[in-house]
Amino acid sequence: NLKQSNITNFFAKS
Amino acid sequence: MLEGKFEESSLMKKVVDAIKDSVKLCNFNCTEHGVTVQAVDDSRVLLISLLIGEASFEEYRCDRNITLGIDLESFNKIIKNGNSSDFLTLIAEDSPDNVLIIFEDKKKDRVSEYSLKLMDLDSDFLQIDDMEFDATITMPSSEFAKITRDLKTLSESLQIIVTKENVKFSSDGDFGTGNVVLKGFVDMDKPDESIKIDMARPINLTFGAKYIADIVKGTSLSESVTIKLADKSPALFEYKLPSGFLRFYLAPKFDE
Repeated sequence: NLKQSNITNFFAKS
Repeated sequence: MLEGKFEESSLMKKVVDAIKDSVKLCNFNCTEHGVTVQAVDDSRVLLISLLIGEASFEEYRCDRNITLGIDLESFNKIIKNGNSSDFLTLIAEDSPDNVLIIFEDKKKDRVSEYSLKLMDLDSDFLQIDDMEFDATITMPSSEFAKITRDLKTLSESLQIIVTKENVKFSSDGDFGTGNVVLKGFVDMDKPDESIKIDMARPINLTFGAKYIADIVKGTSLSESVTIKLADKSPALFEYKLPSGFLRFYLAPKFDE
């Protein structure tokens, strides 16, 4: 089973 | 004050069409260099990054940075009212409550003016550093749109596999499977029809098909689309504008 990852986990808030 | 005039309203129409199903509310950040938007969809899977460069406008001035908080559904209702070939001018004061949207037909015998109320939107800005990608594919945008629509009918996931020789789009659903394999080739007469595959490392990534179906709504913006992929990282889908780009960063699916 595949789980959808979250885009905000890949980029830091600035 | 912002005053931006497009030679044709069609560019803005296409931009709004391309993003309105992914995000509802977003800030249009206007600077002397042009207009940028960064927005994340509600499910926080897809990030949109738009640059409409100053050179995309026939006339452009923005003395001070201005943020336009726009409800895209409302904006779309207004923007659809102009003919594609009309001049489109956007006007806003510094710290504006609304933006003026003016359509003029080329003969100047009809001028339509609308005002759109702006919203005060909170937005987190994400820092997107230059990413390193393992594979880059450039292909006709319409072909990518068709492949996406076709394979989405089988499964809610779409797999992209890149090897040295080719790129394979694949879906595996309850009632069957499907895949489309493309090889790189150069069309000398119509360069936009070419397919270019650059691969440093083989790639095998899976994405939500519905998000890619939203991404291909950018198809009308550009004859070709560039897809950049890296292992265990968001994919970048880019449609180039006359001056600027519409980029979608899509988070992949992983094994649980």
